[in-house]
Amino acid sequence: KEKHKILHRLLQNSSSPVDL
Amino acid sequence: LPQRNPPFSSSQGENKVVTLLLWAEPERVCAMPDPALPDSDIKALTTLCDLADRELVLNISWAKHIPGFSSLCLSDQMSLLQSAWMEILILRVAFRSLTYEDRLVFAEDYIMDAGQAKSAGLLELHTAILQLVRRYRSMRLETEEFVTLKAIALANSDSMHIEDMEAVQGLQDSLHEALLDYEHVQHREDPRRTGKLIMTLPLLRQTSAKAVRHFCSIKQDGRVPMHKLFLELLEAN
Repeated sequence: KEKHKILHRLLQNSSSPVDL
Repeated sequence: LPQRNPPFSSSQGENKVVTLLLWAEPERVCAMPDPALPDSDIKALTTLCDLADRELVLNISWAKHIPGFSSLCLSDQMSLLQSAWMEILILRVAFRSLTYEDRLVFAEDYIMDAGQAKSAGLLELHTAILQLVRRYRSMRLETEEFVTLKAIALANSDSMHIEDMEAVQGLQDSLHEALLDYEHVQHREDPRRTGKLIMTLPLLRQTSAKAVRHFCSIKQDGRVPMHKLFLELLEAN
């Protein structure tokens, strides 16, 4: 996760998802 | 992502997953090549890498809106995106290019013909993406099919690092079912259309691998500035 920290951060921070 | 609210219900005959995917589709991004720089291969590649980096941010946010994606564990969400990010970028370019003959629409303000691609050292990639464009054009790929196929490409990215394969399989199944349902309602005349769409995915995978290899070698060359997210995902491959 440390190696892919931007992806990790963006996934955690992006707006709340729509789910079924 | 669009500022409007998500659709709470679909009209009759519309598939709910497809409706949500249409809603979640990111806005188009402009390439904005630096007017102060003289035209060169470095300028073209810098523009493309910058554009890709900004699109990646949107695509990560888009992924979170795929019904079922955010129910996966964070590590599996990362693994799928690390495997499929270039396929998603390329599928978006291919879809934008459907109405253009032999040119690739990287952005509305950045459309590349074979001559320009050759100057940027991208002729092989340009040719490969155009093959995909021709395939979709001959099928008259629709927006609903494009958004669903893109989500399927992500769910089906064959990462080696999936922790909960059952959950990922569930996501694949629900997206596959959405496509089958859409085709059943909209294209009853062609019962093989879903299969034809799915059968374009190997060419997308192959083209994506070509693109990743090419941009990895550009990275090693070190002459083109690349943003951190783009670099991070190149390294993940």
